[in-house]
Amino acid sequence: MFELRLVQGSLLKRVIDAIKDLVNDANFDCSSTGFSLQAMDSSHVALVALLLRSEGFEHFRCDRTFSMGMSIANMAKMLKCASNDDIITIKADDGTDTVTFMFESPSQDKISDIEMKLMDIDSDHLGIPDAEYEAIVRMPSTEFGSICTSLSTIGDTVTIAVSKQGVTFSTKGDIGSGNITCRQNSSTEKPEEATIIEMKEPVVLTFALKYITTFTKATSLSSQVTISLSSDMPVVVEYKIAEMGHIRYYLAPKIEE
Amino acid sequence: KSSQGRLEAFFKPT
Repeated sequence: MFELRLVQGSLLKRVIDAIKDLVNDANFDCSSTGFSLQAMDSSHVALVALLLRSEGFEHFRCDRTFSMGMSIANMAKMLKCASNDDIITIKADDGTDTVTFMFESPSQDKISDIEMKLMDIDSDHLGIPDAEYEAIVRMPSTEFGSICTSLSTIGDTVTIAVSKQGVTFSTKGDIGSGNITCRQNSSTEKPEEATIIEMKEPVVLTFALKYITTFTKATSLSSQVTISLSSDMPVVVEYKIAEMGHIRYYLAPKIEE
Repeated sequence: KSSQGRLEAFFKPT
């Protein structure tokens, strides 16, 4: 028996929106710890890792650890039936091949029951070691999103360079080139507007903008984004989900030949 | 010139 209840149902809608352009199908891992997922895009260049801890749910019951294979696109379709202020309950029984979503309006005057077929998905889990990163940039997620959108109109790749001067995002394309530098700014009264750079070593890495731009679909989940970089390692772009967990994206860098 | 790396080059399957 697996059952979880999330009063802030829009959160689940936003989480699925933040995954659906990257991943087609995924196994959701259910355990007493919470509801989690690790999935790669079809070309194995990017990976998304989601964690929603059990304590963050109003009700969470998971009798045994198991995985539910779901089509993310179909899940997004089902969640379209929920209003933003609905309470969402997800239920699955042992040995069944369906999952039930229940959407309740806050005043309890409308209840939707949606059943979705589960899938068998062969997926490779990657072991991601806890690493010390050479540079960690924390900045407003909307700022990061608009930088990625702006640069992707000029070029296909973004070079992220962290130095004592700040973090520079640059691109080059047929029509020209552009670079945007953000300096450390921790003096702001609003912590969500701060840009904080922790640097052990200067780092320069280049990434495909098409993936990074997909990651910024998670912008509505968190006011701040954390970008962790080390030379010749995948970047980690993390959005914290308040009181529940996080969504982390990993992207392999471009390699100079 | 640059090529796109794959994640398996960095993280091992479990």
